Amino acid sequence: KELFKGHQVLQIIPKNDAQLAFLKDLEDVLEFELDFWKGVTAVSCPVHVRAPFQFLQLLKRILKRKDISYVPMIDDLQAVLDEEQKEIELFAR
Amino acid sequence: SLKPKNTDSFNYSRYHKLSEIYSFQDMLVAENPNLVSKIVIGQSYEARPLSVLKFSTGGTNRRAIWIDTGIHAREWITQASGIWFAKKIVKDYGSDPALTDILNNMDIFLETVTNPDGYDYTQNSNRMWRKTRKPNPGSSCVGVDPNRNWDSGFGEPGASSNPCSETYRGPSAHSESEVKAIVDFVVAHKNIKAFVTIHSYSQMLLYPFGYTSAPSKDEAELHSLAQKAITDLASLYGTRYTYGSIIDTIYQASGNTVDWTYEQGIKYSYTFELRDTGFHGFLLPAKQIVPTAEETWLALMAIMSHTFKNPY
Repeated sequence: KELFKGHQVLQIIPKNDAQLAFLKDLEDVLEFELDFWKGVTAVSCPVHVRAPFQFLQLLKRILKRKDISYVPMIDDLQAVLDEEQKEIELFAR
Repeated sequence: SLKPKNTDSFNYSRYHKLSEIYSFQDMLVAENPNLVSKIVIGQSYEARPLSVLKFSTGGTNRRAIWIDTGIHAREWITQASGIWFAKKIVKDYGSDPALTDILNNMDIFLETVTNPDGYDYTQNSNRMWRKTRKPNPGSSCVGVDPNRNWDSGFGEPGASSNPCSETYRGPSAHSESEVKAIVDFVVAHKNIKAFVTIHSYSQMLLYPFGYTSAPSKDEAELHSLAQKAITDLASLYGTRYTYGSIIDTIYQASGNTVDWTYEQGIKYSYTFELRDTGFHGFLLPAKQIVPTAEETWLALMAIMSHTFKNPY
């Protein structure tokens, strides 16, 4: 079973067209293994992206350098998945 | 094990394994032989049946409404809502005059797990899986985005040609058996008048087009019906939806389901993006399944009633 230890989901809100364009480019970079839960649409519209542990700090640094603000939407994805699994098993019992 | 003995004791407030959903469907058919039947319209890549529940009070090839959930595997709220819709239909037939009127004249088809291979994979291997599970020759990446695989603007901007992308369109239109099965069914049926495909989690109700910014010829009607549907939806818990054409409301998406169905002549073609009202994304807590399904049902009823009252 694939684990998502250390993965975070970030909420990013592009403030202007330049940030929007940058995030759109980021969507096409497959090397960072970013998973856009909510895609890039328009200025002021939240983007949700899951970042794996190995690229999380790099992504945060890039966003900071570009002056793009973000907040963690899910701090520890695996913890939430564990909770979901626990609930499923509880119901099954 | 507390295996439910019937669909009344089935727990609608939790997420279920594929086998449990299959059992639910069979129980529903067994309990309501004069209203519900199960048809298998094809096979997934991993040879699972593509089952569709048919709700019909008789007649031959009546005007019909299609609803599907779970084409994107990880959007668990949609499969769970689909199960709730199925039970709601049998519960309300005969007591809710609007639904009874619809079913006395039209059929409803409901595919609750449109991408069963993907759903099983999310349950057992990778909760974040979205696509189908067919390998891509020449690539280590598996699967196609079944909402980019339809023959409408296929290959145009708004989908990826890279098999490793989450929006990989596939090698050719209708290359995915999960998509082809619906295509064949819709084309053969010839009398489907509304087609609603259900996703999550951006709280939107969208209509064609996604591959082009050109408005559809029915845009005004689709827009006002969407407005009515999301107003009805919001009346229950105040959940706020946006609505509009796919390309104007989210982004360009070529090869998507409802562009194809609309171009097949199904005027009332809509795609839903159900809840997340909080910060859960695809991990919507199970306690929100029933409220989500309840509010969505009101919007579905608006679309179905309008379709029934406005034959074309």
